[in-house]
Parts: sequence; structure tokens; C-alpha cells
Amino acid sequence: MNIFRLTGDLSHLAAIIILLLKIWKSRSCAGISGKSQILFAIVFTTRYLDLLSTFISLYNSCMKVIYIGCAYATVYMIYMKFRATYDGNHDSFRVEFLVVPVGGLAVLINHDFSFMEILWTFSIYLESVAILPQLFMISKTGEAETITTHYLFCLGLYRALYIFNWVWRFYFEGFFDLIAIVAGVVQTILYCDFFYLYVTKVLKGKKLSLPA
Amino acid sequence: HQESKEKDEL
Repeated sequence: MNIFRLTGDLSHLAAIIILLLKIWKSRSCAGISGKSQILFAIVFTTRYLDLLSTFISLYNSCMKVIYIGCAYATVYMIYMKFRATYDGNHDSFRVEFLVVPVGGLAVLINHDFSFMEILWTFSIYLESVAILPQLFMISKTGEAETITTHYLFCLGLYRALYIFNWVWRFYFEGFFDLIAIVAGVVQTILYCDFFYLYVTKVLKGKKLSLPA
Repeated sequence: HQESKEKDEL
């Protein structure tokens, strides 16, 4: 555990909680892609199956349970509790175009051809693109609530901090996992455009809106 | 063998 890893995890946790609080406080999930949230629930479920088989640390187990719990709570709020506010017409990204290729890639490129390992690899690849329906939705409507941009910023920051964590681990522990690193770099790149808009608009007090 | 390491990252 290093400082980048810890702050990365906390940033991830902050993102998840910001999103839950936004929906809960406003009683609305307008502007939120339910499809991205379903993908994240699948990501956590397939990656954290090892909760049942391997104990790593109390920290590790607690965070996994919290991430999974929050992911399902978010999906529940979008598709059940506040379904009337869900903007399904704008959430039109075709997720099968992500899930099918990602599944194929996980079967082809993995560390070990075993059930658990392929599910883990699938979750790593899927996480790297799971935010696309959300970014697609924003590009379609041309705007995002400020609180939604804070959520996205925390999520992107978590990925960027994980890259620093991997650099650290490579130098000080000789540890690296190429699958996680490549997928993590791809994921971080997807946020670059958003980071730019966040810094130039949202941090200056403006709402995030895209030119028509 | 990296993959045999415990997956301690979240």
C-alpha cells in the first residue's frame, strides 16, 4: 500500500458516494447513465468474486463490499426508486458493443485460462470502457450538472492515481501487471477530454456545456 | 510469475 494507491481508492469511494448522494438528495437521476452504472455493477461483481475464496486484508474486503453495495444501490435507485427521472432516451449507447468484444478479449488475452482469472480480466477490460455510456450521454445532451462533473472528476482522478501507484510499485516492489496497466492507461485517456473541460469550465464556476 | 500474486488492488 502506498499513498497513490490509498488516495486512489479514496477518490474512487468519493466518486461513488457523490453519485449516490446526488441521486438521493435531488430525488433524481437525471443526466446519469444507468447503463454505465450497470456496467460498473458487473465490473465489481466479476472482479470481487474472490471475496468468497481469498482473504487479503480487512481493508481490502471492506472496500470491496462497500463498492459492490454502492454499485447495486445506485442501479436500484436509477431503475427502481427514481425510475421516473431516468433519462433513458439519452442513454442510448449500445452496451453490447462493449461487453461482447471485451468478453472476447478477456478469453483471448489473460494471465491464466481459468474461470476466475477470465472473469477478473473481463472486469479489468470492462471497467476501462464502462464510463463510455455516461460520456456519450453528456456529449448527446451537450451538458452535465456540476455535481455529475465532480463525480466524473473523482472517478478519473482515481484512475490517474492508480497509474502513479503502478509506477511506484514497479520501482519499489518490482511488481507490475501488464493487463491492469494497459487497461488503466486506456481508461485514463478516456477522461482526458473531460479533465480539460473540468479545469477550464467547472473549476472556474461555469456549468459544463459543450458547444453545439 | 506476476499473476500468481494475490490481487490486492481494488
